[in-house]
Amino acid sequence: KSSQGRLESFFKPA
Amino acid sequence: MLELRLVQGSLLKKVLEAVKDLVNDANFDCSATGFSLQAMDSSHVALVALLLRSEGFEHYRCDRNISMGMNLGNMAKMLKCAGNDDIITLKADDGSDVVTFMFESPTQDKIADFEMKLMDIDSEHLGIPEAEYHAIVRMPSSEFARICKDLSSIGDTVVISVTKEGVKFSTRGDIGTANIVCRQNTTVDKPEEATVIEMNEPVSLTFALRYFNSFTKATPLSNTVTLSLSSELPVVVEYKIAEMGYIRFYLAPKIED
Repeated sequence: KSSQGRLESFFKPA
Repeated sequence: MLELRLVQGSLLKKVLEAVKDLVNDANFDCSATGFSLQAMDSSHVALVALLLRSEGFEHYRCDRNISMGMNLGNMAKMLKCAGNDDIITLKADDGSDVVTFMFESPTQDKIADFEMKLMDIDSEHLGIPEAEYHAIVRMPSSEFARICKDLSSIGDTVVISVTKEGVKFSTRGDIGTANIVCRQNTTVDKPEEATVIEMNEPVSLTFALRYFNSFTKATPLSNTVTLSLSSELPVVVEYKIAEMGYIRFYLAPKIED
């Protein structure tokens, strides 16, 4: 089972 | 005062066709560097980063950094009214709440002005650090588009695996499974037809196919596409825009629970 990752999990706010 | 004159106006038309279904509203940022955009889709799974460098414009005047909020669907509607051979000029006065698109036919016998309302958009820029990727695959953009389209008729997700053997695109669905392997192939007539695989480490990641199919709307912008993959990082799907810059799509992978 897998879930969709979100971009904020990888990149910090600029 | 902002005035950007793009002789190859079709590029801007193609850019809008490539992003309008992924992102509804976005801020275009204009600076001495160029005309750029960074925006996420509404679910914050995919991000588009566009750069059209100032040197690529025939005339580029941007007195101060300016951010212009636009509805991309409306902008695409306006740009559809420009001919493919038209020269497109973007104009905005300081503090104005409108942007003007001017379309000139190559023979200068038809000149059109379209004025579009700007909007206030809360921009959520993400810092994207430079990364060393485990694998970088360059392939013909039409081939990548074909693979994404074919696989999405079988399943909803794609596993992209890069090994010494090549790059493998796999999916599974109710009716069965599909695997497409592309091997490195540099013995082609034209460099843009080559598949080139640079691998530092094997990598395997799972993504939602529907986003890839959205990214492939950028295919008319470039003959080649580059996929940069690292475990635990969003994939970067890059289409270079000749002599001007790039359009990059970032897509967060599926994560094993």
